[in-house]
Amino acid sequence: NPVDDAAAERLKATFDSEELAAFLHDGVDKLQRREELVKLLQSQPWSDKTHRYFLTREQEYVGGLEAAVGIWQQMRGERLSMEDGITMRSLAYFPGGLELHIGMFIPTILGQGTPEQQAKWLPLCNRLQIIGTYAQTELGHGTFVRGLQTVAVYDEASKEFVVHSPSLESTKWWPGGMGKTATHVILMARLFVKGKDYGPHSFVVQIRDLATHLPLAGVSVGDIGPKMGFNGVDNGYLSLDHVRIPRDAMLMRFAQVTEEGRYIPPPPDNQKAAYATMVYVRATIVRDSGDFLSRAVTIATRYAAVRRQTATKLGEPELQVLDYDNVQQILLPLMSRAYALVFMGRSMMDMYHSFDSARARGDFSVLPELHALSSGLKALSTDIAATGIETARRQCGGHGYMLASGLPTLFNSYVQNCTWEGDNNVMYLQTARYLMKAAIAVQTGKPLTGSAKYLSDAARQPNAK
Amino acid sequence: CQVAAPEDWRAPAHQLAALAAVAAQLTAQAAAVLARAGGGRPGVEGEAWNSSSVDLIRAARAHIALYLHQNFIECVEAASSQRKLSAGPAAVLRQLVALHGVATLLDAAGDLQERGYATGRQVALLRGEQRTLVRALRPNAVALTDSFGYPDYMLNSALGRRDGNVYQALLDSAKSSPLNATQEGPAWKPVLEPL
Repeated sequence: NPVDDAAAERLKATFDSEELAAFLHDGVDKLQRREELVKLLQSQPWSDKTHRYFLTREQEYVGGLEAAVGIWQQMRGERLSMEDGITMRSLAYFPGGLELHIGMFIPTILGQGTPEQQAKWLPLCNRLQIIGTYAQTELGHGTFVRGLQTVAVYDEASKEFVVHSPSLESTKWWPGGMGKTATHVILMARLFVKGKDYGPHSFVVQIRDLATHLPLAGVSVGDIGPKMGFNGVDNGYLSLDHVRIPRDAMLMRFAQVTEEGRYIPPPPDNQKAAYATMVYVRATIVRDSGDFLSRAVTIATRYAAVRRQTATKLGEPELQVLDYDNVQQILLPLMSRAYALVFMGRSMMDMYHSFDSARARGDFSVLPELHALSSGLKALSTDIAATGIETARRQCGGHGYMLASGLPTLFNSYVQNCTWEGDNNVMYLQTARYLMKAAIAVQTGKPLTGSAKYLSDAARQPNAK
Repeated sequence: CQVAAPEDWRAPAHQLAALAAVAAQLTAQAAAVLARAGGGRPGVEGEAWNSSSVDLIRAARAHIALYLHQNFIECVEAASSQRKLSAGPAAVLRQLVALHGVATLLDAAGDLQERGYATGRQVALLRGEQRTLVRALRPNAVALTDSFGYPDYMLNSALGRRDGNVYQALLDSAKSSPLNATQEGPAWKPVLEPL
């Protein structure tokens, strides 16, 4: 190019981008710390990204695990904070077999285990002597958790549970390190005590020998094959043939089964308390949607600024692609959506913390509203981000099809968000249920508060039906 | 609606009123469909619910789209009024907010007109306003990507690098290709030479 377009673009700006960056990252010190962590990562062989786009699936799997263990060891060796660890994970972005160990296995034991169970499992988790994951979804049962078929039958004689996969479709499928990495799973299974079905409960089940890493007797486990993205994390299947586990393998902070086989149901507010975890996960999904769309928009906009195509008159420089009407009419609205999602993510995390504080006081009054919003926001934000990443990729022409652009990997690893933690259509329907209840309330003259309050206002319009 | 000129569509009040009207219309429509499917009684379970899901999803999306935009407005106004941002970044964020509202409303253009909330002319004004806002934001496009604060290491993108040196980055990346390990490539001798 005749001029340094990237530098020229920055001279055009009417505001201080560093000030806005500091605001969005909660201070200059956070940005500086991130730079330091980038330098640390660049000095480590396991976080070198030079060859990232040329890896086979097997190399990706091994490399992802090396990166996860590398970050873990850095944190322990250098006594880095959890925040530093999360930032390094985000910077390196090499998902590996510890994703679910850190993201779900440990939090579930913390949230659902008794103090004794936490004392038993957490030290092993923290030293990586065991690696855990989740085993909820079955080949034939996804979002509808109540439809799970895997059973855990209590045997009073031996004081054990017998966990079993009764059908082909009850084979667990979990794309989170279950096939080859995990030694333990949090198994969701229907609890049977004295012939009575108490529905799905959580159990810690060892699936591999800690010395040999071979599957234990009665356990069939392996990798079910490549995924669209996120291939550093293996894609596991698991079936159990009458495997016996001790009574204390059932996570019993809430519901319990006594030695003599008496079922003690969870306290009434337990289910409401469990929503806190769900709301937290959804809040992080909303937050990440802004992050991923922002990355895609950054790539596409910067490239459109330095890419020049076609001169309008002979002898004149070719135009910056960003100056084509169709390109800017796509990229800048996309930019606005990315910023909207970034702010929504921040608000959603605030909402979660506020709910968590209220929950500690036994106040669950905001739960219906929060449930409706978190469901719908999970769906809409992931829809916008997934569609937006692909839109950004298309603005990069043929180069956007290259992995080196960063966009195909971004899309392939992101788009799963539209179907995990509740398929988006199901999530919208949860919001719709709240709306229909609100509509019925309006019809009966009840006042509305919260996000659906506008329905009351609409009903007061002269031509309202 | 009360919009008479393109710039009227920038006003948060007009944007929120229009998005709320769409959400209310779609909710009322979904409730009517659900009631019909349920033989006059709107229920939130069962067959009637399943046979109304298209309308229910449309209503939910509109409700959340309204909430998302409302949140964006409130966050930017709060940051500005609490002086967490100086005038420059605040002004650019307000333009982004306006553009987000306009873009969201354009997605709902059919719904805006279907029940007569907006006329075809008012939707045309909306489209014109999007063009104006995009042009206004154009000089800040790259600076707005800088504010996201992504280091090159994190993006790992030849096209998205901060210094704009994209073609050199693509060629540097090619050095890692196993196909370039030899000049003749891995298939020439075993596959093509016998021909």
